Amino acid sequence: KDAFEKKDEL
Amino acid sequence: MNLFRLAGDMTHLVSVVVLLLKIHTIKSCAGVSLKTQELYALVFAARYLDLFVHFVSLYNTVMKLVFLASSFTIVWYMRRHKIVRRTYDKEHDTFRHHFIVLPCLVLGLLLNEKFTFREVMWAFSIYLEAVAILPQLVLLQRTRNIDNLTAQYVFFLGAYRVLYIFNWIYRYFTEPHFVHWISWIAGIVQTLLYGDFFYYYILSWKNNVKLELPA
Repeated sequence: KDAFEKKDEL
Repeated sequence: MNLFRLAGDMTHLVSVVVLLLKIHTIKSCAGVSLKTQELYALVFAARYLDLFVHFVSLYNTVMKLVFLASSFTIVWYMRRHKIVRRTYDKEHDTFRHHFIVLPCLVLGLLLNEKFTFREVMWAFSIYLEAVAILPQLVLLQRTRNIDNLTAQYVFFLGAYRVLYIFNWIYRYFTEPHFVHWISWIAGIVQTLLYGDFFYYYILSWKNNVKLELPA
């Protein structure tokens, strides 16, 4: 998973 | 999702609802900075570019759509609505907001987690969000009669940032490898900007007097 896929906040 | 994060998202949502309520029902945007609202619309547009590409959860998608739609709706009301736009205090909303967009973009190009389009736009949106409240705070200082709804809007927006910091502290200790320097530092800066406002807001609430910010 790249960094972006880990971003889950608004 | 932890309780701090949920509470943070909910106070963010409440702040938007409070603002829309004021604009839609009272038909007034007095004391509200169009500059700040335009910056928020840009923040969400830049950050949620991947809305239909990168799926996290139904909750995430719905919230993103709500924040995008509400921010553009508020800008539309303030610019185009024939009654609301007349209540806009243009003379006092003079912060040069265009001049903070470019530095944030440069910062996003220089400091990001990965040099890709999405990551640069994400970092840019984080930096821009950190300072987007400035025109609103400046306008509040210049407003003689700050109405309760405007004060509550800013209060809830600030509360959302405080709760996000608690959320990061919680996640740091409960999730392995949860480190996001960019959002943490920008988030702390953003929260500190509310310090002064919070102080006077709580003071006015304690003494039961109308909020007024010293210039």
